[in-house]
Amino acid sequence: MKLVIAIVHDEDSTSAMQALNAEGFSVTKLATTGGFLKSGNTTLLIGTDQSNVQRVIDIIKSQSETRKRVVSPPVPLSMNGGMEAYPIEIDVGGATVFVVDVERFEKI
Amino acid sequence: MKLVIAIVHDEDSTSAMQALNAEGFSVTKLATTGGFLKSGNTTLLIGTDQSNVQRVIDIIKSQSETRKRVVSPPVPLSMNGGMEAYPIEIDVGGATVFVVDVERFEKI
Amino acid sequence: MKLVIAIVHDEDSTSAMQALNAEGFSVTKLATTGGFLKSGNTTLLIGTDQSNVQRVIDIIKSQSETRKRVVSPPVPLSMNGGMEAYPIEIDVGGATVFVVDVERFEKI
Ligand SMILES: Nc1ncnc2c1ncn2[C@@H]1O[C@@H]2COP(=O)(O)O[C@H]3[C@@H](O)[C@H](n4cnc5c(N)ncnc54)O[C@@H]3COP(=O)(O)O[C@H]2[C@H]1O
Ligand SMILES: Nc1ncnc2c1ncn2[C@@H]1O[C@@H]2COP(=O)(O)O[C@H]3[C@@H](O)[C@H](n4cnc5c(N)ncnc54)O[C@@H]3COP(=O)(O)O[C@H]2[C@H]1O
Ligand SMILES: Nc1ncnc2c1ncn2[C@@H]1O[C@@H]2COP(=O)(O)O[C@H]3[C@@H](O)[C@H](n4cnc5c(N)ncnc54)O[C@@H]3COP(=O)(O)O[C@H]2[C@H]1O
Repeated sequence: MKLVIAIVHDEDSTSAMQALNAEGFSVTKLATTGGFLKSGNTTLLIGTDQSNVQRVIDIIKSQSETRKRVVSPPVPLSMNGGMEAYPIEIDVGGATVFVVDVERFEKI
Repeated sequence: MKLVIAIVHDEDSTSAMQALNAEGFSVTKLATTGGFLKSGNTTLLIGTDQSNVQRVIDIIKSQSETRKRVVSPPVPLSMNGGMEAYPIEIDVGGATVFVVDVERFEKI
Repeated sequence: MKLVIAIVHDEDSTSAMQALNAEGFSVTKLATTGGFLKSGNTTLLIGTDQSNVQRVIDIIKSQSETRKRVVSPPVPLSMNGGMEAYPIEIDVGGATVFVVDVERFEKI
């Protein structure tokens, strides 16, 4: 048994969950926040057998398209306090996926 | 050290946490959502020694009773948009538990 | 690849995240609740290479100072219902850190 932990964009989370459920996977959704942009995102937990991990990742990939976006993360001014915003371009699509081994799985 | 990740029903989470605390376990609670029913549930994190894992699972089991419920998850109509609700009966009690190995544990 | 799961105090979470981002680490923040005190705290997820784990832990430690606090967690009265509050002193600073092995990491 493996636990797939996938951080996805809010805009992609609903379709990702629906696509996973449609193939019989169970998903638990966590409302999370990205530390850098300080904006909300979604972390999905999917427990599944080793043999299904690739399919789960492929489904998530199919629902998470990478796109470029110009953002202005707030930055503190070092000398005299206050906050400065400067625009930078980053890749904000896609997903970040961690697969963790599960030693024991119980459905109570 | 192991990390027990237990997805339980909201109605069972308070008694599960109290029962765990009463035996000296520390618990961190996450407010989560089930992907299929799209309703809120609770994910508990309990870090504990290998030797306590069975006790933690037994406590969670004692506070999570399985019960049947008729639900109507919203389903998209394939042809012409819109949403259709149809009732199905599912097991909605119980708990889903993952035990993950912890390579390093630090109490700072 | 390792996944660092750190439960920190709300008051320390912003500086911990900023310090981690300043050194190039990505962080995902979960709003969580401590089971014993029933007050909000923050759980940080930091995926990073084995070689960076010590640095991540040191950064979190530098932003989480332990301090003593008198609290009154609500306790049920056993005989006749109702709730009793009694003050106790506990260590409420610091952080609790779990390091979990990641079998597979995908940046989609
Ligand atoms: N220290 C830093 N310096 C410069 N640029 C930085 C940075 N940290 C993040 N970024 C950039 O900003 C984007 C948003 O990061 P954020 O932390 O808000 O939101 C992140 C975070 O919540 C999560 N995430 C990504 N990698 C992670 C990791 N190794 N550990 C934990 N969470 C991660 O996925 C979200 C999207 O990440 P993604 O890499 O696609 O996109 C990142 C990346 O392009
Ligand atoms: N392997 C796993 N990985 C991650 N999270 C897991 C999991 N197994 C269970 N969970 C979590 O526990 C909740 C209750 O699952 P349970 O299997 O008891 O009860 C489930 C099950 O009876 C049914 N169900 C779930 N996914 C389904 C699917 N893809 N097709 C048909 N029925 C599904 O609907 C109930 C509610 O599911 P929901 O997703 O709202 O909520 C799930 C989900 O949040
Ligand atoms: N092994 C573990 N697994 C999962 N989460 C963990 C954990 N160890 C710590 N945590 C998380 O970190 C928070 C602070 O824990 P700490 O041990 O510093 O500080 C704790 C500790 O001094 C005390 N405490 C916790 N559980 C206790 C218990 N069962 N009996 C007596 N004191 C307890 O109350 C403080 C606040 O606890 P609270 O539960 O509200 O909040 C906890 C919990 O959310």
